[in-house]
Amino acid sequence: SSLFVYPTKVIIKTCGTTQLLKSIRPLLQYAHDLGLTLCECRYTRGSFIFPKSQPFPHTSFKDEVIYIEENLPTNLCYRKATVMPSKLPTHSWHVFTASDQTHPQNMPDVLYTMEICMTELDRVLARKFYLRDPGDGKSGDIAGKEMTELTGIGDTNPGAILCEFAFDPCGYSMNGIDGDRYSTIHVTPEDGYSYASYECVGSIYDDKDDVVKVLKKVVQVFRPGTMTVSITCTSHDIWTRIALALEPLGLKCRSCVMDEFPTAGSIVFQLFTARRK
Amino acid sequence: MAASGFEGFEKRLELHFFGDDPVSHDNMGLRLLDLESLQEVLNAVQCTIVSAVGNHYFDAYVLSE
Repeated sequence: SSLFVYPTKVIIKTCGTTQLLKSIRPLLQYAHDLGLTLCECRYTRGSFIFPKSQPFPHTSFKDEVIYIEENLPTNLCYRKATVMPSKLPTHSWHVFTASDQTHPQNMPDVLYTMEICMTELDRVLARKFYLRDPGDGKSGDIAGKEMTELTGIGDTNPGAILCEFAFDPCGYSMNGIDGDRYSTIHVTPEDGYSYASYECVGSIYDDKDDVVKVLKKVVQVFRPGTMTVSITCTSHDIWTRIALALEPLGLKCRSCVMDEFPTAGSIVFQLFTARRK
Repeated sequence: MAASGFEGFEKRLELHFFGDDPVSHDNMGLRLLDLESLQEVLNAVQCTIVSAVGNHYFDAYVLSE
């Protein structure tokens, strides 16, 4: 799980049975104490692998939306909740956005957010995210750096400062910071429900090959059987580069849906599966 | 559920704020929150900070779970 704190923005991303949405109320209170007012809220997630294990308010998307709306101030009046489907019922993208009237363009036009979710990781590659000697007393930071080197995962953004952690007996999280941009990776390597995610921020003015290089590296590290890519961008067709990058890597686009959200702009959700399937 | 406690698919929340005086406190805003305050927020989520790094623009934390 990861937390990013900017002067006027917080991004928090958690897995497991965490109760992420319960952070809204204390965050709003602390922000208020600093003289800050909420002007935009975005909540996204994929379909849970173990939905019945999730505690309230994550018991259903409907419950989540009700909980968020109960905790948002009334100035965030432009609200939208949608479940974006894919060809696989196990892979839907859940989106809630809310924004106020006075800040219609909180996110600069040039930036996009890319959220990648991968399942059915290659078994051999996933084993690299297990500790070699669990319980040997090595710190998670040091073991995390070893995993970063072993997997080559740091090459997704060679210029970033990395902060990583390896969990005992398995699992890995990594944050990358590069100027004002973040990237983050989370891995659950257990066979049968293996999962990895990659998320980053990019600019439409970046070199067109940058997103291709990132996707190529991510696919090389995990070799997923199924991969979803969600692109949030206010005004650009960056999403068209995704399929062009992934198809030569053996991943075929099975579905692609787009929706518009107040302030956030368009979200494009694409599903890819390995041709070996 | 995975033995490590990981479910897989994450939940992601992004909140944007504005202030009347955005340049106050050297434009640090939410970065002025100390670790104790952040941990109080994370207690509600059921996470703790396990590693951290920051630069001129923002702070990044790796969390348990």
